[in-house]
Amino acid sequence: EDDETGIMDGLLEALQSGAAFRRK
Amino acid sequence: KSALVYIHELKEELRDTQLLSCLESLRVSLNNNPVSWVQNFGAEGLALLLNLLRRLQEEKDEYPGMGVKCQHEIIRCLKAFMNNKYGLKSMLESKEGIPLLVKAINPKVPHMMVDAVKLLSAISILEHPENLHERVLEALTEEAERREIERFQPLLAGMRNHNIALKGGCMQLINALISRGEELEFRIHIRSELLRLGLRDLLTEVRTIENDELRVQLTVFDEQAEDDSEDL
Repeated sequence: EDDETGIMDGLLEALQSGAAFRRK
Repeated sequence: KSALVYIHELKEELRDTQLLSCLESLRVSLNNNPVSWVQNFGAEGLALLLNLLRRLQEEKDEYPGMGVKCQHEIIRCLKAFMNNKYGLKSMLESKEGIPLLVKAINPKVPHMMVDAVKLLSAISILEHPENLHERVLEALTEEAERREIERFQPLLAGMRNHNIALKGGCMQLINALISRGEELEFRIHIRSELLRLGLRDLLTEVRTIENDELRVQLTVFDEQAEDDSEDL
């Protein structure tokens, strides 16, 4: 949502855990 | 403080400890206030931060260390600014945002470089707008041409650093740039370039380090390489 924070935190977490790289 | 007060302070051309103090306070405000506050800080505030970062990167410190501390604090402010849809969109729409983050990839300042590579990794993996990874790669290439070095040399230098977080951050960016390439040829080309410049030996060393974060990134790299090898 437009008024939510945490986007960058979420991206960084996904990168660290490897979730960002899982093939769909 | 209100967003307008910070904008006013940034326009005052503060230096050294006064500037650092202002930036530290701004970072806390960006992290803790609602998105509406960030929107008030807005494009004007972002432009002031980016201009300041560029100026500091171009300067030689009279008192070595303080300028770099301020640069790092700006990077932390940018991370906080980008933690919402509005800030992230604004940063991506700015012409200088990605190039200035790339300039912050400086192995001589490991703690700042970790933050810079991680933010660039995050930007690279976004699906919209498309091909942000290409914008990041382009910025790496242009900065390298300007400095007359290989475009991945700073990342590989970061991997040689003892700092485990920096090794992990550099691997994240490598994985992000490769994984977002839709064409097999692109992925193989980037990987080959990195391996030719010394990534193979660095990975051998990294494999001996017992660290979960590094293990995750190594697995991602290896699995992608294997899949691409099969596809080829």
